[in-house]
Amino acid sequence: MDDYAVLSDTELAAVLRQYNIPHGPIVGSTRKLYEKKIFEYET
Amino acid sequence: ASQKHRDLVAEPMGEKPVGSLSRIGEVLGEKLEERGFDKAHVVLGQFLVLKRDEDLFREWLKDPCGANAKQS
Amino acid sequence: ASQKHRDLVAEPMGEKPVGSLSRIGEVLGEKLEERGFDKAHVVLGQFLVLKRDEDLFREWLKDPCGANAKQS
Repeated sequence: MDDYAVLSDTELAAVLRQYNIPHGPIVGSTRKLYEKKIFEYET
Repeated sequence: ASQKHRDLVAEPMGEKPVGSLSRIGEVLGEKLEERGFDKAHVVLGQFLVLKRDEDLFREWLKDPCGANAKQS
Repeated sequence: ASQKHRDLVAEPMGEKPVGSLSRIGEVLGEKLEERGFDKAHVVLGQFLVLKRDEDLFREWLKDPCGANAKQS
């Protein structure tokens, strides 16, 4: 999951949109959740 | 839980602790407090930032990863 | 701004757009929308997650585009 940490919030949001994962803004308190959602989607 | 919820919504949330939220038991309450979500209004804030998406919020509650913005 | 604020607090926030928040001008409103803060309640959520700390919130508003996790 660490390789998502290098993505900027904007890049992370673009991946969430690409995978059609429902999401809100990426802030300190939500970022880890969205990284996990992408990881789950890709695995 | 429903009585707890009625108590919570009966007056402004103010500085109520996270434990005053219904369905937040002792273990989860402590976990949330460790991550800076020590007050009911901070957890409400997280729900709003998750755009009131209940699935996302439930998922986040399972593993309240990510500190609240103040800590991070 | 004060009239805008009075309009905002006169009724439930519901699905009001971010632009209905007083002092959020067009440019900042667009920036916030790009970041996913398209509704007033989502911005309120961030303020609550910041534990209603006005300095932190002002700081965050100055630059709502977060750095990546590593940088932060």
